[in-house]
Amino acid sequence: VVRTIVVANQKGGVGKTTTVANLGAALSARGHKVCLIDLDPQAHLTMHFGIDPMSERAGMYDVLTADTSLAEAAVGIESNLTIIPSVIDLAAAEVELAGAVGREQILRDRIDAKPFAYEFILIDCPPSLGLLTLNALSAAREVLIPLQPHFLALQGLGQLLETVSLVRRRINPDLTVAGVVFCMFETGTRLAGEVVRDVKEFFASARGGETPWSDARVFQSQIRRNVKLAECPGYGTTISHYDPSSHGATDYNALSEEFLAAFASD
Amino acid sequence: VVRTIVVANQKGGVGKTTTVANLGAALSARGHKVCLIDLDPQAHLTMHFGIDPMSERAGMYDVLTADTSLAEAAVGIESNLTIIPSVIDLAAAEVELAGAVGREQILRDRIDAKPFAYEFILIDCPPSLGLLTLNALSAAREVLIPLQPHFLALQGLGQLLETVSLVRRRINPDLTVAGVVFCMFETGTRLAGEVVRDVKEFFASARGGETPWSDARVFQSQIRRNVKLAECPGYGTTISHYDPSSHGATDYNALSEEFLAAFASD
Ligand SMILES: Nc1ncnc2c1ncn2[C@@H]1O[C@H](COP(=O)(O)OP(=O)(O)OP(=O)(O)O)[C@@H](O)[C@H]1O
Ligand SMILES: Nc1ncnc2c1ncn2[C@@H]1O[C@H](COP(=O)(O)OP(=O)(O)OP(=O)(O)O)[C@@H](O)[C@H]1O
Ligand SMILES: [Mg+2]
Ligand SMILES: [Mg+2]
Repeated sequence: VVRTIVVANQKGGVGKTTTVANLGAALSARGHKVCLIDLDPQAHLTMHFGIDPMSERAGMYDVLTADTSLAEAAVGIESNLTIIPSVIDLAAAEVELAGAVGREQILRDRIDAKPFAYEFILIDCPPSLGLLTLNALSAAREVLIPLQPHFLALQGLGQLLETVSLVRRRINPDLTVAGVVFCMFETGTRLAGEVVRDVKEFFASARGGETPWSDARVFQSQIRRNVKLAECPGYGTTISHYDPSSHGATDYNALSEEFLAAFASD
Repeated sequence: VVRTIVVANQKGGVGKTTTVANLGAALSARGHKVCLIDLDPQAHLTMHFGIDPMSERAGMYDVLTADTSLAEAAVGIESNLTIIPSVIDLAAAEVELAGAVGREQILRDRIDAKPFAYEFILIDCPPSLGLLTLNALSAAREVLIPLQPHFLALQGLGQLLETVSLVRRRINPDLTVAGVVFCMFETGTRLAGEVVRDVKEFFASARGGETPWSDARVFQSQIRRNVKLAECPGYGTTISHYDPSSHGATDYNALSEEFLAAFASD
């Protein structure tokens, strides 16, 4: 069974792209076949792997608006890691698809159209809850929420969960929240401690209820702020290749381990 | 003459809201009458001042889609500082206005409709180049670009400048780029040094040309990473009230001084 995971948070700059790139790479390094999908018109995930989003290649725009299959748009990165890149036209897709029948389910159709020989699909989303993110939520089984432990970043959590609820009720009954992972974590700051406590309390009080997040976990593995994570996209690679001994590599490795253990027990 | 400045960058989480709140407050503390406009449906600027975006009050949604004037939606913060808040419906405005005649110029109409007794208007934008940001660019004279000195944040600069060019050519001939301010600056990292050098070279080579950014400056004042800046929104206030002796307060003060000096010489 393919595990399709959407990495979403409408707050900007909280670590979505960095998490898809590095968690994806860590899962594939452990032998799992992983496909990454770049649904952000700004194409940062595509750039993270050194791929030029302005090139003529087929990308997610063609998959969503034309007859290009996911397999045709796929670009191999390593033996177990593939990416479906974003090209700059993807921004036009939001407007072009606004009137399409079942416009939120185009991506799901494309994924279901061809048997997909991957174990994990990770989808990177833009910083909004627009049509592209809705397509990801409709195609996925689980939502992973990267969260910067800051006041402003915490404010949007309610709205994101609300949107997940709506998608689950109206379009995708399988959708659940896998959990929250704290990114850019600055250990020792009072602010981070307060936000983590608030988030843990929120999910603890929802446990066992009927919401899409009643089984969600706050991942123990926190991704510490580490400049190497901001450097590696400039070299078109992931942290485990760029600096395997850095905190960034250790933290994303630990997250991949916890992620696999969490799934195994499901 | 009112100076209308749009603070824009489609990259998420680079310091747009923090800059509008704290630069605005620093300018008003120096005796200038300042109005802040929250054009982000996520309403982070509104929250930064402790205002509830879910409350029934009139906000930017009503100004853009109904007959509410800016003055009616305005909320006084201090003697020289006013905000026009965002309410959660603002996200609907993008869709509702998509078919309106001159849809990018609604905000400009509203600002021009009533003589505005402010010296500075600072507009906070969402992390996208959609209709709300286009409204801000059409209404403003200057664009201030907050930039995190990271590889991924640098990639979108070209597209942002391209969009400024289009707006200037087709809608707003007065639009120019005031400059770039580096936010969340981590002194001493090689990455920050490289990005700053690249950006300075880019604007230096454009100087004296015919582009909207040929007079743009890279502000000397850099806003250093400082957790107090992330704490103060949780208290509904700005850095100069929350912790006037912090780096954050010093840096935004220095930026306001440089900003005023730059304008004085225009
Ligand atoms: N743990 C970390 N430590 C230091 N820098 C980080 C970390 N995680 C991400 N970054 C950097 O911070 C910036 C924001 O991260 P990223 O782009 O992954 O967030 P995002 O949520 O995808 O942003 P957007 O909303 O614009 O899509 C990037 O420049 C990235 O390189
Ligand atoms: N210099 C700084 N030092 C530390 N934290 C900062 C600094 N500037 C901003 N922050 C924090 O970093 C986060 C991102 O900043 P902010 O929300 O202002 O960016 P933005 O560009 O407005 O984001 P968005 O794209 O989501 O609108 C916020 O939590 C903010 O409190
Ligand atoms: Mg991203
Ligand atoms: Mg903001």
